[in-house]
Amino acid sequence: GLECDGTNGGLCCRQQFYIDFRLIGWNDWIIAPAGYYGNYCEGSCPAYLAGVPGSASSFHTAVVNQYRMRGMSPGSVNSCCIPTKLSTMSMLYFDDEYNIVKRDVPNMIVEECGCA
Amino acid sequence: TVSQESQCASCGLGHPDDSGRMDTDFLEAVKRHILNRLQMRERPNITHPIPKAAMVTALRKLHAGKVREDGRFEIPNLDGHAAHNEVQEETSEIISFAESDDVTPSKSSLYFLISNEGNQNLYVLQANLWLYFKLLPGTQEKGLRRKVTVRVHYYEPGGQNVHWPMMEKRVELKRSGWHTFPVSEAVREMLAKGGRRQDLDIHCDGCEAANVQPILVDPNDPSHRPFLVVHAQQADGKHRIRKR
Repeated sequence: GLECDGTNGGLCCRQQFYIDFRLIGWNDWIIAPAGYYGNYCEGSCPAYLAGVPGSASSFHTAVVNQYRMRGMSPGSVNSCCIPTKLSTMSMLYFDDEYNIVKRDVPNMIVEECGCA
Repeated sequence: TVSQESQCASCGLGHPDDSGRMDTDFLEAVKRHILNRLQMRERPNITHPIPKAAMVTALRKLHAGKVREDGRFEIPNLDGHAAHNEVQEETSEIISFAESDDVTPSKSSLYFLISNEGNQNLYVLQANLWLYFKLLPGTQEKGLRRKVTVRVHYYEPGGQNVHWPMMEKRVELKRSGWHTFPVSEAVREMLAKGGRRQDLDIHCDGCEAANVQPILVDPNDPSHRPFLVVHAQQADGKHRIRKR
């Protein structure tokens, strides 16, 4: 997965986007963590990148990619820059009834992006 | 390309002219995303904060929480990234602090507010009541173990003051401290009925003779306010993701 640091020529990459809960006034109900990594994916997915990296190891993907590189696209031409690896985020917060809730929320943080 | 942009939501983002507006839009989208994932329609309206002493004690007592000396919270895996990325089941720990009001019939009565609203389809794995027992002056010096029997009853507020036995536990006290009482079944039943209020009555046989006092809702002693810890997970099995 590429990081969006201005050197990847607009290819599909992960853009870091951190929100400090204090800055949006949410620190009165969210005890921890102090902020959220709302990372997202952006950038272009040329045909030769389709299927990378999520399913690059697949034999079928390798064959399909060869077709694409030669300009012969079986199936869909377009691919999309999407999260290929997500992680869980644990949160500690107050609910409406002033209870403290600790919750493990899966697939909350984008760790890697790729073309699919 | 244009054709890619038209079909791919994440393609073509990041035009420099729109960066300010994009940040605002993303901020709103992220806020909505967090609320959705926590199954909330709106952020909770916090008008009066929980006494910090009560909160610190409750978190200190739980395995999940550590409190640093400066009073800030230090929660393992709560730096925004959980330690185990493979964790796919959504689990919750809810700490509810005891309340008392005019409806509670006696000094030994208290109640907790827990609802499935915003936590839909939660299955209660375990619920424990935490009570602090204080040895009154004159007892501690003797260093003797005191045995008391604690009975927890539940009742329906506004009813005819009928108390139903919930659990009974023999407690041995050498010094003042916290003790836990399992109340999983009662909390499960209450949530299954669509209720949100768990009314309890605490009776301690032998406490008076042993010079022991269970601390209930006492505004002068927020550090020892009773609390209920509910461990729950999403009950909806069909959305469970399994790794193969």
